Amino acid sequence: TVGAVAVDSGGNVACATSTGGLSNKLIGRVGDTACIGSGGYADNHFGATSTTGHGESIMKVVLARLILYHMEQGMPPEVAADTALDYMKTRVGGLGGVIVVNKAGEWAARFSTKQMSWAAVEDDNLHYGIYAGE
Amino acid sequence: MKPVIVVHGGAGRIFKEQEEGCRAGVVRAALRGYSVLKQGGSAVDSVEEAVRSMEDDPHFNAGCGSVLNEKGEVEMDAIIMDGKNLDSGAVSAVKCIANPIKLARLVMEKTKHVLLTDHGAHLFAQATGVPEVPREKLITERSRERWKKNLEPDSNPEEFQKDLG
Repeated sequence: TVGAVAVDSGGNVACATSTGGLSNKLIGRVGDTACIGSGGYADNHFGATSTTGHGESIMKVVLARLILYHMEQGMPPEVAADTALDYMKTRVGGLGGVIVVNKAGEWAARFSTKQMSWAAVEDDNLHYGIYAGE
Repeated sequence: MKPVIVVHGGAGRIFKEQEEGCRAGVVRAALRGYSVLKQGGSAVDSVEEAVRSMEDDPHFNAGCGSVLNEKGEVEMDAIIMDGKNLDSGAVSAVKCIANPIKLARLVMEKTKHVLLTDHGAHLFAQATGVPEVPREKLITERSRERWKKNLEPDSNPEEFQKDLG
């Protein structure tokens, strides 16, 4: 799965997510990616997020919208992402990763899996990583 | 407002030999999306550009490089959303499209619907002039090998993927 979130100079946010799904999946299986609020969500009032990971778990907790809900409650992107990922892990045993940007341009790339490749550019500065802590 | 873009290339297992390709792929995608923003482009244009870049990169499970279903075929899903007005478009189970994210954006912009699937998405792609690509063009040797390995009697792909996201 791949995804992107952005905020433009007008303060508008957007998200995009695309995937080939799960290896050897049943024909017709649709995961979280195409489901609004699960594979991604964007609302100028709060921010935008794109998700990746165990699709069935992501759908059960509606992960992308859950993160924005936490941001609506005042959490910064990193805390909102970790809180939602932790809920998914404890509630349904699912692992995954998310990228988040809020309407102020604060961002996070967080994951409960061992790895997630990610990159970000803000103010002409490039950041990237694969392992936790990078 | 200073523009920002963040991209991910998936939370599945990345083998050592794939690491550099994945790092380079996400960096390339982020820079392409950022370039759109720097030129005054919208957030929607930016995320589409970034995702297209990764769909075209065989290191990632999307577009070219997608994993295969039980029949050894590609079935892809994509979604795009504009935070300005909550407009959204998505496609699922599309097969012979190089960039499903482009098709998702067309669903958002050209229809009253949020999600088109399978045959309907295929007909919509034809109607909007999105070219079909041969299905073989989206399948990499790595995806085929993984599919074959998962078909072996003692394999357990679900268990293998359980802790990987």
